[in-house]
Formats: sequence, C-alpha cells, structure tokens
Amino acid sequence: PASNLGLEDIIRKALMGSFDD
Amino acid sequence: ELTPEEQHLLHYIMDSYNKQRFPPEVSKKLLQEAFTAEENFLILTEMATSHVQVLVEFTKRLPGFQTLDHEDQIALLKGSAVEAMFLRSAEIFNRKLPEGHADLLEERIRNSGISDEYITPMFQFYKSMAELKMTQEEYALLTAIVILSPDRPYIQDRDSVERLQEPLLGVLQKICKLYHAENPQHFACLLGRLTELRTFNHHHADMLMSWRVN
Repeated sequence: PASNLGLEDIIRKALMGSFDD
Repeated sequence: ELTPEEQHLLHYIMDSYNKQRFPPEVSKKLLQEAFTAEENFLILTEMATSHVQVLVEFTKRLPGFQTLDHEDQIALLKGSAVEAMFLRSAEIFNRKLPEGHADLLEERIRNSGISDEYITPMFQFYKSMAELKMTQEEYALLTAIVILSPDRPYIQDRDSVERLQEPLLGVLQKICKLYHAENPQHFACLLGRLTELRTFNHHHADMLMSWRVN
C-alpha cells in the first residue's frame, strides 16, 4: 500500500543522511 | 551472569536506545494542538514519521548492521518499522514517558478517526506488555531483536542477519533470568509477545486504508 512507499522513502533518506541532532 | 563482551554489548545497545528522543516540536504539538480528529491524526502521522527516523538512527548503531548489504538494511527496516513503533508505544504507555503525555496521547489516539476495531487491540497489547513488568533493557533488546529478524520479506543474506540477532537473544535470555528469577517462563513470554506484535503489520496497513476511505 501507498503507506509503505512513504515508509521506504523515509527509511532510505534516514539511512543515507543523518537526522542526528 | 553476562560475560564481559555481553556486558559491553548491552551497554552499547542501551546507550543507543537512550539516545532516542522525539524532536521537541513533535512533543510540543502533542501538548498544544487543537483536539479535532484531523489534528489528532496529523499528530499521530508526524509522530510515526519521526519514530521511523529515530528508529533508523538506533538501527544504524546496532553492532554489525552497517556491514549488511544496503538493500537488506532497507528490507529489515521496512519489515520491522511498524512492530518497533508499537513496541515503543507500549513502553511509552507502560513506563509513562514522559510524565503526563501518555494520557494525552491515548486521548488523541481515541479521537483521531481511527476505528475502534484497530484501537482496541492496540491497548490490549499495551496492557499485555505491562503485565510483564519489562525493564528498559528488555525493551531495548527486544526492539533490536525485532529489527534483526532474518525472516523478513526480500532479505537476501539471512545468515548474516541471524548472526547479528543471536547474541542479542542470548543477552535477553540471561537478563530475563537475572531480573525475573521468579518466572522461568518470562523469556518465552517475551518471545510470544513478538508473535502478537506481528499482527500489527496487517492491522496497521488496513487501518491506514480504512482511515483514508473515511
């Protein structure tokens, strides 16, 4: 479902970047 | 008792686990925003998104995770994100983190347009977790074990994932003996909860779909 698509995007971004404060 | 390397592994996991925080602006919304169903659902969506980012930071620190194939890393996180979110929610509700927010969070969940058929199993699960009187170490280890589950869809190299998960299961088993000597079944109960946790994957996808329809 679409929700999973959003989930994968967030995961890929977080894995590459870093949301560390 | 734990071997020195198991002690080191546990401290390392706890250190990462304690770094988990919701961004202050998300917690602030939880406290201040209006109480409409739309606003409540938006807050839950934002918290879920922020939880995934926090989860990825925790996962990146799991010993050995970064050595896995990149696509397997994605598959592990995709397969465990919803379960890890409900496990974290159980901890938030049962250990009342942070003070007072738990009641407000429950209020917003119950007034967010999500139908009761999904709300009821959620809070039943939190209650069943509360009965186990889990320590923070157990929540942290269980979360790491959920993430490093070799049986997720699309994993290419399952053996490597299993090799990372095994030591964590060993430490958790010893922790259960140490903290719950009165209940030799405690470790088995924890693993049983993981099966219950898996049902949330389907609930969650259906819940999102039904919420969109509404």
